[in-house]
Amino acid sequence: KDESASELREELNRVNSENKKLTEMLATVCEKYYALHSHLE
Amino acid sequence: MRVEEDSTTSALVDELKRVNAENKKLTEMLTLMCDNYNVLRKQLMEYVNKSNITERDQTSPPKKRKSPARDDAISSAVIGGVSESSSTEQDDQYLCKKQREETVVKEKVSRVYYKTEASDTTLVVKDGYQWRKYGQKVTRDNPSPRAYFKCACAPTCSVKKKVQRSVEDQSVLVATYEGEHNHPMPSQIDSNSSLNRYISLGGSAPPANRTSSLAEPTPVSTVDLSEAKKTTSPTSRIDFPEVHKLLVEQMASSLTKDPNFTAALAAAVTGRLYQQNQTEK
Repeated sequence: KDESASELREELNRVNSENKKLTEMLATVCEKYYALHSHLE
Repeated sequence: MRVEEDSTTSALVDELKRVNAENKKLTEMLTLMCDNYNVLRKQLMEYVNKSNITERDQTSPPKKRKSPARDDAISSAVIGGVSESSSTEQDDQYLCKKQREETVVKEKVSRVYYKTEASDTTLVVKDGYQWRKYGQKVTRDNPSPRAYFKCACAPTCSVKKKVQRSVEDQSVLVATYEGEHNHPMPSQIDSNSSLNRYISLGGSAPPANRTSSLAEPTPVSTVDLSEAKKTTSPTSRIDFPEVHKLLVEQMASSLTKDPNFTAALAAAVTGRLYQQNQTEK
C-alpha cells in the first residue's frame, strides 16, 4: 500500500509538471496570438 | 491506520484524476490556440501580400502600359526580383522617347514638288543636302517607283525623304521629308557665296579675294558655275524657270564685264588647249 501510494504521488508530480509546461506553452501561444490579432487590427 | 491510509490513497487518486483531466483540457486548449494562431498568421501574410500588390498598382497605373510585350517584360522582371520602380521608370522613359519621336515625325513632315525635265528619269532631287539612297519600291497607286533616302549625316541626323514622280504630271517629282536637319546644309556655304557673288556681280565689282581666286588657273570658277546651275537653294525648291534664267543672264553678263574673270577664263581655256595638244602629241 505504501508503494502504491508513493507511485501515485510520483504520477501526480509528473502530471503536475506536465500541466505546468502545458500552461506555460498555452500562455506563450495566447500572447503571440493576441499580439498578431492586435497587429492585424 | 487503515482508514487513514485508504483515505490518503483515494485522495491521491482523486487528485491524479483531476490533474489528468486538467492536463487533457490544457492539451486541447493548446491545440486550439495553435490552430487559431496559424490561421491568423496565414491571414496576416495574405493581407501583407495584397497590400504590396495594391501599392504596386498605385505606383504604376495600367493606362501607361500599352504593348503586351512590355507587359511581359515587366512582369517577368518583377518575378525575377527586379524592383518595380526601375521597370516603371524604364517604361516611362521608353514611352516618353517614343512619344517624342512620334511628335517630331508628325510635326516635321513636309512635301515639296520639284519640276524636272521630262527626259530625266532619275529620282534625284537637288535640295542642297546630301542624301544616301537606301531603298526603292513600286507602289500600287503610282507606276513610277518610290525612292527612299536618308541624310548622309545619319545616324546623327535622322531626316528621311521619299521621292516619287507625280501621278498627274510625270515631270514633277514629289519629295516627302520627315524630320528636320540638325546640321547646316553642306552646300549652303557654296550656294551662299555664289548667291552673294550674283548680287555683287549685279552691282559693283567682286571683292579682291574672290578675284584672286578666279584669276588662278584652277577649275574653281568652272566648278562654281556648274554648282550654281545644279544646286538649288531651299528657297527655290519650287522651280521658277524665268527667275532662274534671269539670274543666269545677269551672272553671265556680269562675268563677261569682269576683266579678271575674262583673264581667268582665257588662262583656263589656254591651259586646257595646251593639255589637249600635249595628249594628242
